[in-house]
Amino acid sequence: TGSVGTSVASTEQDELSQRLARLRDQV
Amino acid sequence: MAAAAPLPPLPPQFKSLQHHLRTAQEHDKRDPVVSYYCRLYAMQTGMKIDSKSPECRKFLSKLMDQLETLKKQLGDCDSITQEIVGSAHIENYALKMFLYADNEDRAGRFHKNMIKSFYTASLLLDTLTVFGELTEENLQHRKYARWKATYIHNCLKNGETPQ
Repeated sequence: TGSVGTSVASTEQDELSQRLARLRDQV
Repeated sequence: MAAAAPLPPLPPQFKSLQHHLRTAQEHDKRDPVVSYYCRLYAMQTGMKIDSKSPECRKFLSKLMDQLETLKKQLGDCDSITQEIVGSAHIENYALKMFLYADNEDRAGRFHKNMIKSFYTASLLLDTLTVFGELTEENLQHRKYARWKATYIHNCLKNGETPQ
């Protein structure tokens, strides 16, 4: 379950990074 | 201009961002462009500090909601759609605050409002880093403004006259 938790956290972190890039028109 | 849903309590990891977020709130109506970029600074810095723990992710997600809402509301504003214009706006605003406080200082008028202006100028110069590295001049202004705010605050608190 540890690796699943880490994977979920990583996905959410990526989502935040993507939203930030979209916000700044960097995608 | 009202931001989106309120933020959850500030996680302790983000304590260093509390003043930038308060400045954002204070400028929601007065200058939404300042408000937007203060939140953007908090968002970017917060992600560097901690974007993994659940409470920090939750906080950053809500902050991002606010930023997206603000961007929609300010969609036709050049300072939001073109970051180079936004950068000039923040720099001008910060220097205006700095000059007001500096003039009061040189005239020997020491009061809470000028302390806050020095401190806010330093916070806005932090915010300017979302656009890239600060110029040497802005680095010096930020250092001086932060030092002056602390020094004059301590003098007034201790009943001393600043030099």
